Amino acid sequence: HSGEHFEGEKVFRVFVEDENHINLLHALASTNQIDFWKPDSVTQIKPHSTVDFRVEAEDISTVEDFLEQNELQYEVLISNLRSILEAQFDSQVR
Amino acid sequence: ATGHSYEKYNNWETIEAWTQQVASENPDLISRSAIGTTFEGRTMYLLKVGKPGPNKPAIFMDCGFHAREWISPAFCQWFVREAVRTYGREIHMTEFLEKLDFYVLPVVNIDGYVYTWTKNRMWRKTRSTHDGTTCIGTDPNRNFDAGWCKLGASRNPCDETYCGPAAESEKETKALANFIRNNLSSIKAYLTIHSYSQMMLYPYSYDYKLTEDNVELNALAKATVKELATLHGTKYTYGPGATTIYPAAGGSDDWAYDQGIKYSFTFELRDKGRYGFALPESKIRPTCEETMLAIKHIANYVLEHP
Repeated sequence: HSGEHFEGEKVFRVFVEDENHINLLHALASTNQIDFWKPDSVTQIKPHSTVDFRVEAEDISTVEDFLEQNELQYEVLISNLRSILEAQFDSQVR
Repeated sequence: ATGHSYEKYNNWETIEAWTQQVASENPDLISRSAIGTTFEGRTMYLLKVGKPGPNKPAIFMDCGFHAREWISPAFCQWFVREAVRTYGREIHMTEFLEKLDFYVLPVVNIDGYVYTWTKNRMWRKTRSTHDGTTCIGTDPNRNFDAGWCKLGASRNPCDETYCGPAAESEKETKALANFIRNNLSSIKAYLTIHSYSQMMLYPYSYDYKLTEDNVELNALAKATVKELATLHGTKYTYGPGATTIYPAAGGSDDWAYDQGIKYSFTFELRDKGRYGFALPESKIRPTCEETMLAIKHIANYVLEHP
């Protein structure tokens, strides 16, 4: 497998309560390279939902600072995407 | 096919060779045809699985709409394997294949799938280009003529949910839609396999309105996810797409339903976030096994409701 390596990239899950949270995520997505996993795009975020997105390594500190400064509740689903992608080939089947 | 494994992720060349091999090794059950070519010129192979017979009803199932959802093509291959492996040995599959045909499209977005193996594992869209933009790719599940680009889709070619310059602008979606249009009289169910988030969705996604079959589809989905959970306890949510997940126009399930295919469902396979699009190969077997229960439940229902 060649191409992008995803070293140090993270996947976040943000717990969205209200329109204010949605607006904050719109602002975040407008200034950072964010790959939405669920929902498919920032425009589909609804109140009382969770949002999963991937952030490239160089943007992680900015994104984490933003989430904490704005008191958005979140967790890190995947702390290093490269590790998860390597682990996907874990089959022992021949 | 050299190197092919049902419990590993296979690249496109391996899957393509497998379609040829599985068809040639099971000529009494499987026939292979080409329904079109992709933007980059790859052949889109469709497997027809079932004992030959006149006027058989059919279930159409596709996998690999979104390139990075690797578990989806893995399931289509698993389904074909289970069909040929258990025909004549297991009463339900035997009955299905004698009374039904399954049309299986193992990978819809082949170019995108190849790209995830060679350049960018996280690629989602097709690989087409269009005039007026340097951005590449259209979301194939926003490209069908079902409230096309009205809601939950983007007109910006650089976005992941770009609906394309027109409905069915993509060669892949056009080929799929043409096949279904040409076989509407026999196709009784449409199933499209995605990942992740463990959901079973039915129309509509392009509107908050409910279909006239909502009660029946809801009951069938409820029973199907209950059956799926019997094997490993995997919990699926279910419901109409717009309210259960989010509104999104241009989806293939909505389009198929509006063509008259009542039993039209989208499956979002495992998991719920731990692995996302990188589900480990060791999870292929349990995921496919439980999904088989769901597909067989629907097939049985279709047979009982002609």
